[in-house]
Amino acid sequence: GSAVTEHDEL
Amino acid sequence: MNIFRLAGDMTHLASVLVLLLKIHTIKSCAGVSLKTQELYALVFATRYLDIFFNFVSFYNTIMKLIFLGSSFSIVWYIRRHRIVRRSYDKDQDTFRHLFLLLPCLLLALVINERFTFKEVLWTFSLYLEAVAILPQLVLLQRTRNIDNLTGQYVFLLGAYRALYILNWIYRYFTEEHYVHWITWIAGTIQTLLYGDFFYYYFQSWKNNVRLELPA
Repeated sequence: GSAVTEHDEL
Repeated sequence: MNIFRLAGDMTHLASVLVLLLKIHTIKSCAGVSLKTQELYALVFATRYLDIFFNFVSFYNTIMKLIFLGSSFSIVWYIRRHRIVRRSYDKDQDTFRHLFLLLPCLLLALVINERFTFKEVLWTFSLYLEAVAILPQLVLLQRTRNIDNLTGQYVFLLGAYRALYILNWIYRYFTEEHYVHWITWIAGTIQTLLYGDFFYYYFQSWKNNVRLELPA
């Protein structure tokens, strides 16, 4: 899937 | 999570702890820019708004709480603490917030991955974090005597950013669909801002003399 708006960093 | 990301987060954590420790034990915020600290508090407030509706991991949530708590504590210490606030040099710390805030807000409204409230705020926090160190760097340049802890604080912050770049490079090659242009460009600009400081930091370390930035 697209990770465009996934924010898994700080 | 890769080793660069973890090392970056730990360096970031260390930088904040060094600053809090300095302020709490020495009861002095000499050489610390309140402007930068207020901008960081805003960076974390806007970026970690998702803490309520976007669960990533236990680790992320704890770290977000620590960064929110520590940044607002530092601002509170400098503005409100009976003793600490006396050591704040208001006349030297003259950088204007709006100068950085407005361009970041406009840029976030125009250049973002998705035009939603959450996404614009997240992007705004990235742009603002990139330049939030500027008042601190200007203050360091004005202050002739940079104490060790303040120097270490800025060094650790710069190291954290450099490690995040290594983390992005690692993730780019090991993960599919891992492309975040806005994060990368803002993060790279942020790291470059430390270039000058790093140079003088290593010089002073190598020659074992007190850190001093040229005017």
